[in-house]
Amino acid sequence: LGKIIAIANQKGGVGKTTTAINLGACLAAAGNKVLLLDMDPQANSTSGLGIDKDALKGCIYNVLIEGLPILEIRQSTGVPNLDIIPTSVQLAGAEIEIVSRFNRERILKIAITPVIGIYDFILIDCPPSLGLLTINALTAANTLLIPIQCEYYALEGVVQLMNTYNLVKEHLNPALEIEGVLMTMFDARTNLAIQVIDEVKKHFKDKVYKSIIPRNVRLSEAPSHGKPVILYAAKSKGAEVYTDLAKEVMGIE
Amino acid sequence: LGKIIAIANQKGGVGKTTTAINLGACLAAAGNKVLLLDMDPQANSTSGLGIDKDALKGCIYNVLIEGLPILEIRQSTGVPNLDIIPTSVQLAGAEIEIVSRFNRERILKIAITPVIGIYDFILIDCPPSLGLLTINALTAANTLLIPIQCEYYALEGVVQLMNTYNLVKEHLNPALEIEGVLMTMFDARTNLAIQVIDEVKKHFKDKVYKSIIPRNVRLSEAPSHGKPVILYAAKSKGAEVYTDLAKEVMGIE
Ligand SMILES: Nc1ncnc2c1ncn2[C@@H]1O[C@H](COP(=O)(O)OP(=O)(O)OP(=O)(O)O)[C@@H](O)[C@H]1O
Ligand SMILES: Nc1ncnc2c1ncn2[C@@H]1O[C@H](COP(=O)(O)OP(=O)(O)OP(=O)(O)O)[C@@H](O)[C@H]1O
Ligand SMILES: [Mg+2]
Ligand SMILES: [Mg+2]
Repeated sequence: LGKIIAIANQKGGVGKTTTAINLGACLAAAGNKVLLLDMDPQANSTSGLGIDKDALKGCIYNVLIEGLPILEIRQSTGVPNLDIIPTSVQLAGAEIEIVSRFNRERILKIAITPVIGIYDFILIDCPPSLGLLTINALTAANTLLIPIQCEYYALEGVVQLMNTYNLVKEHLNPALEIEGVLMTMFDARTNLAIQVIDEVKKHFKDKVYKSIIPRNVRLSEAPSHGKPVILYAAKSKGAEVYTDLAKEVMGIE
Repeated sequence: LGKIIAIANQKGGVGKTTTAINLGACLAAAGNKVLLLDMDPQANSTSGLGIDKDALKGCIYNVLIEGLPILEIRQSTGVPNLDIIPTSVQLAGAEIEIVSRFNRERILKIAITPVIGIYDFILIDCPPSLGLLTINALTAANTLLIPIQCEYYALEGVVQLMNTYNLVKEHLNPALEIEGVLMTMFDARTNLAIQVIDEVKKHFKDKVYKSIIPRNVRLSEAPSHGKPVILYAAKSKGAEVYTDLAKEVMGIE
C-alpha cells in the first residue's frame, strides 16, 4: 500500500506535470486512492486541476518550513479518488530556507508519514531542477518515474539525473528504484523521435514503458479547463495512452 | 556597444536555448559580433552548437567559482561572428557554493567585464529556475528577453518572473529593462494559442515582438546536427522567423 512515485527530470517542459495529473487521474479512475503532491513552485499541478491558489488552506511550503501537519492542507480535486497537496509561489523560497537545516534532505519524508497509509499511490510532481526540492522528493519516494521528451536535448540531461538518483540511493534512500521511463511528446513526423527512443531503450532496456505519449493537442488544452484529459476529452489519443500507462504502472499490462 | 540580454523564464521547455542559439546566429549573420553565455547546467546551448563538452578548456563554473579569467574559456563556434562561453555539468553545484558568498548576486557581472567591449550582443541562456544563476544573469544584463510558450501553463509563471525582475531592478540592477516578450511554439491548430497571445499582449503591450515563432520540426532537429537553424535548414519557417526577430532586436523592423 502507498507506493510513492517521484516524477522528475531537470530538463524543462518534458511532461512531468502532464504525467502527474493524467497518470494520477487514470490510476484514480481504476479505483485506486491517489494523492498528488505538487513540489514545483510554479504550482502547475495545482492549477492544472483547477484548484484556486488564492483559496488554499495552506500549501506544502507551510508543511516543510513551518511544520504544519500535512493532513491540514490536503484537499480533494474534481476527480473522484484523487486528492492533492497543493503548492503556491511561496515554495520558491523554500530551497534557500532549508539549505542549512538539520536533515534537510529528509524534511518531506518525515512530513508525509501521516498520509502514506491512506493512499494506494502518491505521485510527486517535481520542478525542473536537481535542487533540494527534488532531492527531498527522491528521498521520500519508493520509485522514480522519468518522463523523457522525444527530442535531441532530452538525452543530454539523463546522465545528470541518474547521477543524482545514484547519490540519493547511496546516501539517503537505499530502497529507491526506477519505476519506469516514459517517452513523451512523440511526433511520428520526425526521424529524430525514433532515434531518441532507440537510444533511451539502449540505456534503460525494459524499464521503458510500452506506452508512448504522442504529441496531442487535447493534453495541452485540458489544464486550461482544470481537468485531466480523461474528463476533458475522454476519446482522445492522450486519454487512451495515459490509461494504458496506468495499467502498466499497476502491473496489469 | 555590448548589449547584454538575459533570456529567462523559469517555466521549463519554452524555447530559451532555442532562442539563445538561433537569435544569436541570426544577429551574427547580420554582421554583429555575438557572444553566447550558457548559464544552464544542462549545457544545452553548448551542445546545441556542437561544442564537445569533454574538450573544453574550462567552463563558466571555473570563472564563477575559481576566478578563472573569462577570456581563457571563450571559444568560437561553427558560426562566423558567434562565440560561446560554454558550460558543463559542474555548474549544477555552483548555486549551493555561492549561496553564502559575499556579493553573490554580482559574481557574473564582475566576471564578464573583460568581454563587454568586444561584442555587439551578449546573450545569456538561463536555466528553468529563478535561483542564483538566473539572478546573476539578470544582475549582469542590460535587458531581459522572455520567451513564452503559447500554452496554458505559460501564463502561470509570468507573475513570479516579473516579481524577480522587479526585485533585481530595485536592489541589484536599476538599469535593467524588458528587451521584449517572444511568443514561441505557436500552433495555429488550437484556439488556446490565440487566447494565450491575447492575454500576454494585454500584460506586456508593445513589448511583445511581432515575430511569433511557430512550432517547426527543423528547429528541434537542428541541435542534433550541432547547428543553428539558419545553417541546418535555411529555407525553413523557423529560420525565417528567427531572422525577422533578429531585425526587431536590432531595431530595423
Ligand atoms: N503529449 C503532449 N502533447 C501536447 N502537449 C503536451 C504534451 N505533454 C505536455 N504538453 C504540454 O507541453 C507543455 C509542457 O508540459 P509540462 O508542463 O507537463 O512539462 P513539465 O516537465 O512539467 O514542465 P516544467 O519543467 O516547467 O515543470 C505544457 O504546456 C503541456 O500542456
Ligand atoms: N519553435 C519550435 N518548434 C519546435 N520545437 C521547438 C521549438 N522551439 C524549441 N523546440 C524544441 O522544444 C524543446 C524545448 O526547447 P528549449 O530546450 O529551447 O527550451 P528551454 O526553455 O531552453 O528548456 P529548459 O527550460 O530545459 O532550459 C527542445 O527539444 C527544442 O528543440
Ligand atoms: Mg511541471
Ligand atoms: Mg534551455
